[in-house]
Amino acid sequence: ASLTPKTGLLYKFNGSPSKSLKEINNMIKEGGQK
Amino acid sequence: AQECQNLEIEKQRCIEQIKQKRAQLQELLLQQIAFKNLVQRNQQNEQQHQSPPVLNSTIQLPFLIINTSKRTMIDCSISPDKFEYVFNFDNTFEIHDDTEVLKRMGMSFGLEAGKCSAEDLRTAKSLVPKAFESFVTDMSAGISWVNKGPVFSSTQVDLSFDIA
Amino acid sequence: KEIVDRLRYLEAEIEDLELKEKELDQQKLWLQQSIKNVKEDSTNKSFSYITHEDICDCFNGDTLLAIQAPSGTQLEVPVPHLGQKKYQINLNSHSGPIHVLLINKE
Repeated sequence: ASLTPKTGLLYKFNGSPSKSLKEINNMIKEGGQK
Repeated sequence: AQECQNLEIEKQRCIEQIKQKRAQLQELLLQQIAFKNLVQRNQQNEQQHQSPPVLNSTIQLPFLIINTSKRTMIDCSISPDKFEYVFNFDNTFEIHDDTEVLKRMGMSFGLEAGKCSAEDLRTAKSLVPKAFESFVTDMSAGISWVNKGPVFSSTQVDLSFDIA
Repeated sequence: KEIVDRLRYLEAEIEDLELKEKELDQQKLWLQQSIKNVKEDSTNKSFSYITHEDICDCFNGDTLLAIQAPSGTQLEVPVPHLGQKKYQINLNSHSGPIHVLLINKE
């Protein structure tokens, strides 16, 4: 199913900045801490 | 007075935009330095060993790296044409792009942290066009571009430097 | 009169900031083109790799997956559900196969 910003984060190869990966990492880290 | 207030808000917005764009510019410069440094290192290594590295012992750029604890169980599903992958992890992971990996390898000489030796600074400056040299010096001293941007005009920049 | 003066001053400041922003946009475009030139140069391409040792030294002890995918490939990470130790990555390419390499120092 397609993700929305509320259900997940997206990164595009050669299209998204490094910042997007940092956001994904923070989301996963927070999920792990919770 | 209302218009004054609106302009104050607009001014703050412009200042924030400029800070963001300067930070992006700094990041692009680090990317260029790291990439060129990597190419130089690999060229020197191949010259020293008089041969390219062993087959399958290298990863070509660009790439992403996913790292997770060695205790993590990873379940992977792949479509027959390899156009789709699904990974399931039972533990947290991190994703890094090749620029981040090059920084961790020290390919940007620690400039992003403002920690760069004099010799490395000389090398780093040789990897960027002359117009950007003073900014590399600023970075090495821990001076971020966010509050102090480039002052040269774009017409001073020479693209032919790249091919050389 | 003070407010009118302040208004004029702010307008001039904003004009100056907008010019600086345009200059930065130009410099960013230039630098992006510069990076593209450097990365697409055939000599540079043949030396743009890292070794397994390089990567293992950066992520000591971790399990590592290297992903090489065509431009435009989408990487999606769903928000983890509360209370579940489940994390997922979906990779979706529309233009070519994705290559995944397991790198493990052992």
